[in-house]
Amino acid sequence: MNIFRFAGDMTHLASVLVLLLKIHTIKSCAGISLKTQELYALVFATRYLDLFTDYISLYNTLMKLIFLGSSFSIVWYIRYHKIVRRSYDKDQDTFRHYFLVLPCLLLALLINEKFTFREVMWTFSLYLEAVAILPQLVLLQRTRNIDNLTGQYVFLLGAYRALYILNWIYRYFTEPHYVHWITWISGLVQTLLYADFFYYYFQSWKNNVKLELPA
Amino acid sequence: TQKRSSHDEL
Repeated sequence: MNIFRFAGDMTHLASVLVLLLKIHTIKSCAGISLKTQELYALVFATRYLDLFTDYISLYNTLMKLIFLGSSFSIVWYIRYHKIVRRSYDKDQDTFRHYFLVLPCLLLALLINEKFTFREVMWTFSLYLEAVAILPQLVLLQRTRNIDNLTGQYVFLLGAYRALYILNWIYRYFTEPHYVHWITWISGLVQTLLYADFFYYYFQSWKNNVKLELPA
Repeated sequence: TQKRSSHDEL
């Protein structure tokens, strides 16, 4: 464990807690894409299949449970909570996320480190995580009004993967034979997808104006 | 012994 990875995990944890806090306190999911949340639940479900078989550390198991629990409860809130669901804008959140799931599954079947069910599922979760934010970014472009919590949520989500890239660089130089091209490339693609959001986020923060994404 | 799977990251 290194500081970059720990900071990345804490940033990732903060992003889901910000989202849960928003939904739980103001009972609203305005501006949040259910599609992205469903994709994230699928990412965690397919990545943490080894939850009960491989014990790595208490920290690892605990964080997996938190991420699984939070992502599924966010999906539950937006889908079924009688108050929260009313603020879900399904007419705007129309990204056909099946168009993301299938290509990621096919790619995972073609490009993976080992052709076993667990490994293909793990690779699928990596590819899917890289593109899972797209419905959310599309929704932000459409609705234009980004409230602070949603902006913070997306920012933290992007920052966590950027910290993970530093972690991979650190591990590459400190651990012999630590090479995971698939992880590195999908993590890089994921971070690049946030690049323009980061740009506008910093612009709005620097000029102290409300965050607006260009149409 | 802890099985150190190659995927020790979250």
